Amino acid sequence: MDLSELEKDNSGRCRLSSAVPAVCRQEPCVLGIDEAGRGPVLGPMVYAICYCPLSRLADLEGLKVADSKTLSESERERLFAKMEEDGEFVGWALDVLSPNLISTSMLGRVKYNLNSLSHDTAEGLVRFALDQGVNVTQVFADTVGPPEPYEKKLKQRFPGIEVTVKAKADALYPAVSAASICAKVARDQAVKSWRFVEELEELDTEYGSGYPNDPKTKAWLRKHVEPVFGFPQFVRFSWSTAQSLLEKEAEGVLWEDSPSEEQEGLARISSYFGASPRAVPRPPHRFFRERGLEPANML
Amino acid sequence: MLPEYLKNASKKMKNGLMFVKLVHPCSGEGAIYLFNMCLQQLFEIKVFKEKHHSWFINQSVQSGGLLHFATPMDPLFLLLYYLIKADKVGKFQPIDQVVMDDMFPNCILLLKLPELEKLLQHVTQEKEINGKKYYKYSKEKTLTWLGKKVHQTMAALKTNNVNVSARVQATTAFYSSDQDSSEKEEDYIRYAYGLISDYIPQELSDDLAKY
Amino acid sequence: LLPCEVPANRPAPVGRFFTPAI
Repeated sequence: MDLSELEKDNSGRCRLSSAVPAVCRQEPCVLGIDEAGRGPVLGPMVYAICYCPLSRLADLEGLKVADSKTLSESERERLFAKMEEDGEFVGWALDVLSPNLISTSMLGRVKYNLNSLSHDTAEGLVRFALDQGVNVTQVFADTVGPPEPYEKKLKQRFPGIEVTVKAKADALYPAVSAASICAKVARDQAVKSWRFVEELEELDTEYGSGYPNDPKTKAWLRKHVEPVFGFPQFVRFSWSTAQSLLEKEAEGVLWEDSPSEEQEGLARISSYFGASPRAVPRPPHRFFRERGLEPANML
Repeated sequence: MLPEYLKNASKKMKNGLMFVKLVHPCSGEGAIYLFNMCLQQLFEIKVFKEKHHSWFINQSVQSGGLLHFATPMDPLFLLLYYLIKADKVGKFQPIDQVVMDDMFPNCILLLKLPELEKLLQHVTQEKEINGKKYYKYSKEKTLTWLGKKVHQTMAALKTNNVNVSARVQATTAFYSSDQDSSEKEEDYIRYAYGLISDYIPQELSDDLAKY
Repeated sequence: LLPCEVPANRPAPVGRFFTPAI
């Protein structure tokens, strides 16, 4: 899988896709959606779709794309390569969502939580397949949050397509399992070849699985927390694991709209009854006020 | 933040650049100025002060994000302050008896300005007796001089696309074309007058408004 | 000049983590 796009800039999102097999434009197709890397505190989350003609579902099953959770990393890579070889009836596409994108979405002023980001990404991939002319008639997806609203949303977005959102979909439907393999292969490769934009000194890649409860991951986070900059962008700052470490180890940061400790400018009530009315100096002209400028009366 | 050409001023002379505390011509309180002894030029120092700023300076983070700007300022605004103050005496006086201030003794630096006499002509009547010049504040001449300042400022506001409209609007919004030009002109005059008034005593600002 | 305040004066690996974007 060619992740060079991601290596160029791993602070946003990047889309990879196979060519569209000709038969997928002619015959009615089933499309499976799944993700990889939803839980880890490190590295990207990957959303993937995989589609093939209904008539070739048996062949897809024949590829042994059983429930991807039961497969090892190398088995997944071998299977992915096999799907590529038999590419004349299987197509795929995926979005790699960088940790920075996840963090900035979740921590932005306008909250854009992980479920919404997931739903929108999945929907974007289905839209992408349709725009490429794939004749999608059925969509199967694993649940992200409660299945009903997600299924309802997908049905609204794609009228005329049969949508099924179910838990454990990757064990029930071969197209979802195949999508899950694509997502996992992409995530594993992205993590393995992660290029740190921060020139870290003693960079070690012993971060384990990236899951918050993995002791190796926790140790790696503790080792790489930086009091002013937090963490490398490989880390999802919006994860509570990361946040609690920052609270303990890092400096605070105040923004102009941070809840300010004291209400500036509230004069003491007694000052309004002072003997001489305070000669209120004329405020600086609007030109200066709008630019935060005032005469310097000391250096 | 200093204009680039000042960089070598401090090299040329030991005390090329001096920070001095002088009067603020509008408030009468003290303010920091920068005097360039070589070019005999005066700069006002404005400080950018907003809450919640820090610096990255080399490999460190520094709190207290203040930014001081040195902007060239017409020293006549300071001379004018003393001339108006001395006017209460109501007679012609040598300039070195006018520009005196025990609060801000460095005001005598103003007397070293190369074109001092030319400057004074904008705002005073003068008399010469036995080769010595005596000056008296002239409100009329001053208002004419300030009128020119206001028009120069209007021109600068236009070229710099400063948002002067009385109505609060996003600074990025361009002028709505429906606003007719006389209203726009009015806004510019009002804005420029307000800016100039930041550099003159209140009473003179009121006279300027009428003018 | 940062749009936020870090209430501290201390060394920080600015060169490694901060790339000013024009």
